[in-house]
Amino acid sequence: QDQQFYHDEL
Amino acid sequence: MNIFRFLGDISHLSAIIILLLKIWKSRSCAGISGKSQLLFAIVFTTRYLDLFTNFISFYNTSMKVVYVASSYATVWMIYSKFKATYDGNHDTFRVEFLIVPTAILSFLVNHDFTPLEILWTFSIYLESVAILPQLFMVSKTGEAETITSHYLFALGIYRTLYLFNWIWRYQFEEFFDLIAIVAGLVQTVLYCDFFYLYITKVLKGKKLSLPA
Repeated sequence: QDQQFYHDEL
Repeated sequence: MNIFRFLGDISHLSAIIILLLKIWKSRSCAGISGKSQLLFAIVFTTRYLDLFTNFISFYNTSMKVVYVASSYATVWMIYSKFKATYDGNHDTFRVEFLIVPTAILSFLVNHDFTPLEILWTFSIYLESVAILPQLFMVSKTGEAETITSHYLFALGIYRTLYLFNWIWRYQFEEFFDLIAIVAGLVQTVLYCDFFYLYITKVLKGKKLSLPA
């Protein structure tokens, strides 16, 4: 789950 | 983006605008905790450093810029422009009790031990408790103006809506960020008492006042 290292929420 | 996240962002934005307008129109920041606003400015600054490192969407970038700019504008109005109306005597929460533990925790529990990620984590932890000086001030004076109550409600419900957003994202995108979820839960719990007073008093047209 590499998506946790960029944050797309505010 | 799902509906909960969008509504959460809108309520967050509304809270910020309500506060700016309240101070600007009344030319007074009475009843507002400068310390909480200072903490929010720190929260936005440390979280949105990724404005310089990656681009997500026009929506994302513009919201971040608005949040950062308005938090600085609010701090400026409280500590400079309308300083004479700032009720510092009642704004006595010790912010180091919030900043130091959240800073330590962000070094210990994070997704990645890099400067940007630690600052992001710190901002998530700090945001969850940043409203405490404001709630402390309300409990100390025993009351809040109705407009301040609307501000607090919009600000509190934003993270509550994000909790539903995370349930949605876990369900449909298999995405979850445990740090944000736990901090979001803490943040929402801190508002529960206020939510109760808001619904039972302010929505019925009464001013928010606490029993002596």
